[in-house]
Amino acid sequence: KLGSSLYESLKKMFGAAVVDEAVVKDLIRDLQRSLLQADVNVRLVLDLSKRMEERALKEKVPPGIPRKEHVVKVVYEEIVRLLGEKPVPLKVTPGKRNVFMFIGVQGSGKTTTVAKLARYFQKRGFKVALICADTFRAGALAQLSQLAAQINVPVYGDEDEKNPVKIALEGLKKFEKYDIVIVDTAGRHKDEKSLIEEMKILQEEIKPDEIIMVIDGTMGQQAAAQAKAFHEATPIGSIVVAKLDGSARGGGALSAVAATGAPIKFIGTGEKIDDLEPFDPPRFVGRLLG
Amino acid sequence: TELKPEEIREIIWEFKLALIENDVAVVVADHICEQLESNLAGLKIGRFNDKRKIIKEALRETLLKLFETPNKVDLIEIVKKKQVLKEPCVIIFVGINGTGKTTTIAKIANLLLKRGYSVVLACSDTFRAGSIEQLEQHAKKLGVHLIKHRYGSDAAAVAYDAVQYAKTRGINVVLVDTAGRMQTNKNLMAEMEKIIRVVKPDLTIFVGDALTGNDAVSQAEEFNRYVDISGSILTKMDADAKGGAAISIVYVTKKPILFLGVGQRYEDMELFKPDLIINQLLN
Ligand SMILES: Nc1nc2c(ncn2[C@@H]2O[C@H](COP(=O)(O)OP(=O)(O)OP(=O)(O)O)[C@@H](O)[C@H]2O)c(=O)[nH]1
Ligand SMILES: Nc1nc2c(ncn2[C@@H]2O[C@H](COP(=O)(O)OP(=O)(O)OP(=O)(O)O)[C@@H](O)[C@H]2O)c(=O)[nH]1
Ligand SMILES: [Mg+2]
Ligand SMILES: [Mg+2]
Repeated sequence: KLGSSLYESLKKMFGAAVVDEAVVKDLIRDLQRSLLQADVNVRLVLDLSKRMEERALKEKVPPGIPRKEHVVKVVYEEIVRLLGEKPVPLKVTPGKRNVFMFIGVQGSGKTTTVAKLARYFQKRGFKVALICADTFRAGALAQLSQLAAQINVPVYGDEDEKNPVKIALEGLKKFEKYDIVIVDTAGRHKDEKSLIEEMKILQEEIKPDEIIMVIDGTMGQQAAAQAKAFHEATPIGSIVVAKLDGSARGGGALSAVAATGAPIKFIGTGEKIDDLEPFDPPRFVGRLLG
Repeated sequence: TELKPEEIREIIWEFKLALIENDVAVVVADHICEQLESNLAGLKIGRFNDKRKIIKEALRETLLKLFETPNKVDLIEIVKKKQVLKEPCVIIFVGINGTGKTTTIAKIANLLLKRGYSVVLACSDTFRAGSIEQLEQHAKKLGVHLIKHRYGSDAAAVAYDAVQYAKTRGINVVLVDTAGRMQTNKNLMAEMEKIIRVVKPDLTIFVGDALTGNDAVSQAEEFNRYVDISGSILTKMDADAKGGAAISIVYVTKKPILFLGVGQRYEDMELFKPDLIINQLLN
């Protein structure tokens, strides 16, 4: 989705009879604009475009390849390198209970994604249970319970308990025999110090196998900073980018990956419980370059 | 001497990047900087004037002008007018998923109750899991009545019922919550259009997330196109949001921003003041 305007500028370049420095500079400028419109972090865009320009102009073109094709290859490689060369699957260790803890900014799509991931694993034969450790949001337990009811997955929560650690530990006791337990938490942002601290404590107490951050695909320049702050508090194992069924191009998520090193493992493509797809970097960038 | 285009172009480019870093959409930043460049063309300045300072002040002027929308929307004034007419003031909230519509409704209800107005809530989100329970908990906490139907029922019917309820009981304000929807989903946008057509609200408020990037343009454009919004509320400004989304939304809709959401509690809402965002942007 970083795509169509980049595709247009590549087409323009192929229209040029000879690829010279001016044409490459022109292409890089178009590229910058396209990446910025896709919400990629400004600093990252400037770094990326500097590197791409150097490589495109100075690299020895391998014999037999037209220079134009080489430039396209460079653009493709630099962006794929950012996302991670191969898709990284969410690891489930068989024969033990895997605990995944979901975190993220308010309204990013955590609760919905927790239910979607439960469905994903259920379809693959795993016994899944959910814990609602969001003790703040009105109707949080009802929301997760209603979603879980759609797929017959058990949920543990306690509307009278204000301590998320207590709820999580109680839920983990109850769901000892499950293959996968997914813990939903309250939304928070990096400047809510007490909530960030609460998240840290929760992670220390339940020791999840993986911490998954849900990032809103419509998020702009703040995505990298938010992800970085979350990562410094609780090391993020992977990212899910939600709401990519809209018109947002997801560059914020790309910036979050660059800032944390956490790979994107899934994307959310709608509000229904089946609207979850495994993330595939080369295919994503291929779509990006049209 | 006259300001030459080449000397100001470099400085304007730096300011443009600053706007974009502060979440002003690229196309909006482009337009603002084009306007800035034409406003500065041929401007006579003294040989020792600080060019950057002059350009910065010109940018400030451009941004301030941007926020001077053709209509002002004063929520309390509109509620007062309807009260005099002995009619309920109907306000409907729309926007994409997760921007803070439901929470904002609770904040507005709180604001109105504090001023002595009576309020009824309508849960026209008949789709999302837990939407009714969420609004119900807020209604209980605020001590107001909630009109709700079952999940899957007609969203417009709930709003219609709420307006009838308010009419028969002389309730001042009806606040209608709607389901989040992507502006690219034609069916859901058409459903929203139907709700507005049936209910004929006094105010249609677009609720946007201050952390949104370039998509703010498409969201504001589409929602405004489908239901002619009265104004916007920008939420999550407390999340270190730079406020550029406010500029994008106002630029595209030419409608005012009424309030800023600055937290999750009922009191976390402030009247929108353009200077705050502009100062933050330019300093
Ligand atoms: N269109 C679309 N909507 C989504 C997607 N993921 C989540 N949503 C919607 O986004 C809204 C917010 O989702 P939630 O799951 O409540 O988000 P959350 O992060 O748990 O929110 P908090 O708990 O309040 O922080 C809901 O309306 C969801 O249905 C997606 O991939 N596409
Ligand atoms: N920090 C902060 N959080 C907010 C603000 N406004 C809303 N939220 C949070 O954002 C999340 C989503 O809010 P909702 O009111 O459920 O959003 P919504 O637009 O009704 O969501 P859908 O109905 O699913 O589309 C909740 O966790 C709210 O507490 C704000 O101004 N600041
Ligand atoms: Mg949630
Ligand atoms: Mg809602």
